[in-house]
Amino acid sequence: EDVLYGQVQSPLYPDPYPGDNHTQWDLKVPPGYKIQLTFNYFDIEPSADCYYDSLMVLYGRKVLGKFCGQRSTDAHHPGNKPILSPGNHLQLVFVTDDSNPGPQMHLGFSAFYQAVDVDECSSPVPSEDSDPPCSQICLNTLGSYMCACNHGYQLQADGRTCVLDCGGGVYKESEGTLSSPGYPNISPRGLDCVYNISVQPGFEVTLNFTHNFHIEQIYNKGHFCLFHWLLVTVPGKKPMKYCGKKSPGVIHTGSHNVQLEYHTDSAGQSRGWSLHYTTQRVECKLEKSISNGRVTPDFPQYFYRDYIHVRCDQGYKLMMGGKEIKSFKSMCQHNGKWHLPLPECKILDCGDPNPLLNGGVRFLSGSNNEYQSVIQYHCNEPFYAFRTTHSVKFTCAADRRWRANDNNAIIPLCYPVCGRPTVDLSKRDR
Amino acid sequence: VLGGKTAPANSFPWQVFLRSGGRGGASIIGDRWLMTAAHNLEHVKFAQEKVQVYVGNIHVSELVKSPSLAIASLHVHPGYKNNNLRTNFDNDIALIKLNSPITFNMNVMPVCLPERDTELNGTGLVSGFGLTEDSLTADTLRYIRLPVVEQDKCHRSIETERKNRHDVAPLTGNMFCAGLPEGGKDTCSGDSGSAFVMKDDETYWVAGIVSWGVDCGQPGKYGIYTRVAKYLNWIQKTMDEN
Repeated sequence: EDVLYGQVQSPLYPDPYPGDNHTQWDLKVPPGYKIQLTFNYFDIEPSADCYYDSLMVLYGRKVLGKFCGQRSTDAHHPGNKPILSPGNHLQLVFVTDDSNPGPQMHLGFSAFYQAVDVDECSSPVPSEDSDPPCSQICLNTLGSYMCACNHGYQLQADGRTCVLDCGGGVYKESEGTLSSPGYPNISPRGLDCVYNISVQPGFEVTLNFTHNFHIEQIYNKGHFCLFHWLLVTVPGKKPMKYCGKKSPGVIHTGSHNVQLEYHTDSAGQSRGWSLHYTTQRVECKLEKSISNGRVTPDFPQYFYRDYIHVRCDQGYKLMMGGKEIKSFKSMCQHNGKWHLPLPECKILDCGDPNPLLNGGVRFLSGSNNEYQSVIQYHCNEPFYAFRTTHSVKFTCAADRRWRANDNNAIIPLCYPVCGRPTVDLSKRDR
Repeated sequence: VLGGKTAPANSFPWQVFLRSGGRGGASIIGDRWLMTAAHNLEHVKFAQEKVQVYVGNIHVSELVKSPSLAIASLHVHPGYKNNNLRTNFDNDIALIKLNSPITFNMNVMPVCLPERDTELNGTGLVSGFGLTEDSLTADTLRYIRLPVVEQDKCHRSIETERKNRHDVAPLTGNMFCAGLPEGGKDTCSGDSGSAFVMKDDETYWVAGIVSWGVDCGQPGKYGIYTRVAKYLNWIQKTMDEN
């Protein structure tokens, strides 16, 4: 297990260590830490190059030291200076031969080890590649480190690389301004900036590039905008690639979604671009006019979320799909279409006139009982008669009722004529 | 009708041929209403199912070929008293309501009702299918022109009869008389209920209903008619309520 500190002692310590011994310790602390080894006692039979007995300290295959001796002044004595491992592991190998010269017994060693934080920011891990741990700002932490970026840059997914912040992203406001990084100064190289303008459906984006437009323009083998370009993509349309010094000016995209991609490679020079975008509501066309009716409100153009009403002229009725409707209202939808098709105004009719008992009706003008048709009621004379008049004219009114000139819709009754026989005896009888 | 003439077709389009135990007449006063003498209905004890009415022709033989008009109800004047003995003809008026309205034409037409409080002067026409001077009932409608007799004169005539005969009904203000002092022209049995009409300008209106009389066509005796103008309120009320 990884531990933060510990003690290592030679076999039998504090008694003299045995001969012919080979003991090995593999020390390990958590990643991000080094091991600091400090001897608080060291007494191993001194010899040239620690030939007989020795304590070898290794970091992997690298030998950090081979120690023996009794006093710090001895040639291979580790002294009081701690030994620091390059990484989070360390190996100690204690080896003794099978004979000890003279009566003097050696007690071996006792050492204390502890985890020491690695400052990754100042001392890169040797086994790693030679790049610094952070491309811009390195912050050491206990057992690890963090990278940060300067203002205007963003840390990439690798956690160490900073790239220029394009100011890209999604623009949802109804209008706004975008420009390339550093505009109007020279754009950084190696850019791949993506800008998405995405407003709600029912609105269309118009791009208005400023006059000051400059993207390196290089032709090669029929291709243009080879290394630097601005790509404007509208869903459902062919992407448009721009470079050069001529501003694209105003672009009506006809869409609520527009993507701009600005690319520069590692060479060349572009000053970039700037634009102001606006949005307009989608227009719904009125494909036909309403005969015998009118659309309200009367606007030259209708846009998303506009409502229209259709009202028929007096004497006409609203018809849609062969059925009469009481009223009509339609809304301009986000797709530029009305949510209901326009109705028709058809002339209304009053239906067949009610029959008149002991009388009749005939048409004076108009047809099909239509609005403003005129009919005339009469009684079957001489046996029936109206009380006050000879005949009564009715006109098909806007309320679909047959009405007389005085606006009365009641058909007068035919009253029997009394006492007037067709043969009058009094005229010839004497 | 004694001493009269055959009525031309369509000359009395309001004439109704009524059968209710015996022959009688009535007149059309509305598309659902007929007017007759109450005593006509007494023959069948006012049972509407025993009453038959026909319109639209001057020949009885033709009239009866068609079914009777369906009767909805009979309405006898409440002032008409039981008159089995024929001693009281006061309020001799009744209305007959039909099930369905009649459509009028030259053969069938209502007669007008009188104005309120109309004074009866001059002559009138009376038609009927009753007895003729040959004591035969007429197949063809007959008519006669008769003058209205002054009420006092008629009253005296009736009172004279009442002194001689105990079964003569009194003359009331609801009646008027028409006829000639010399006799010979009169209505008679079978004419009861028919209309005595008078004319204003171009319009005939019913002044009386053939009601009763002592004998027929005798000198000094007149026919007695129900004075319709006296019953306008009752007629209107009866129609409104039914």
